[in-house]
Amino acid sequence: CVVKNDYAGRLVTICNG
Amino acid sequence: TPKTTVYLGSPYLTFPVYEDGVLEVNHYQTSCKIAFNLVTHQVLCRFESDSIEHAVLPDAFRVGAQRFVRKSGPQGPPVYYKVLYAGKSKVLAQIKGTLQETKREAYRLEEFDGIYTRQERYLIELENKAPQAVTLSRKSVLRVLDHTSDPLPSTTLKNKLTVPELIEAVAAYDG
Repeated sequence: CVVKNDYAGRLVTICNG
Repeated sequence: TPKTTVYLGSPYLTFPVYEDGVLEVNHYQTSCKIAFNLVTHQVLCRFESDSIEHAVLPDAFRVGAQRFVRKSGPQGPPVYYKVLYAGKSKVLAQIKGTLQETKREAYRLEEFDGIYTRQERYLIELENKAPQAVTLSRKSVLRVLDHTSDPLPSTTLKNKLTVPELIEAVAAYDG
């Protein structure tokens, strides 16, 4: 999983698979 | 096809996930970049030299100005408490991260598959005693401090306390 800021500046965790 | 899930928030204490920190093991200190997972209470450490992620179980660690101490033994899952005040007595906070999964229905425009939230509970550790959980209320704090005179600032007549007021009360108790 990767933690980053999304287009709106919100902190999000994105996991693949 | 691999499914991508998106959660609002993060299970980690800080962002960026890895921050400069210090591990404390058997009174020895080692600097590394630390990531603290609030859901599992796992501590990850990355040294400048190899950048490999190491899962570690320190007695304590520091990230920036925050210090955490482990309270559970080597068996069982680790629990780290944030040290809010350390005099003769201590004020600790247990920060617990939780992932609340939301059902993303095809016909609805849910943005996230879940949300990471965090809860804090507070503990007072008197000298040579086990930590005792308190709520942010005058009644609960006085029960643990077991004091004949009220050590809480007299200006606070309300029953609800803030975290700085909790720390102030324990510091006053320590004298």
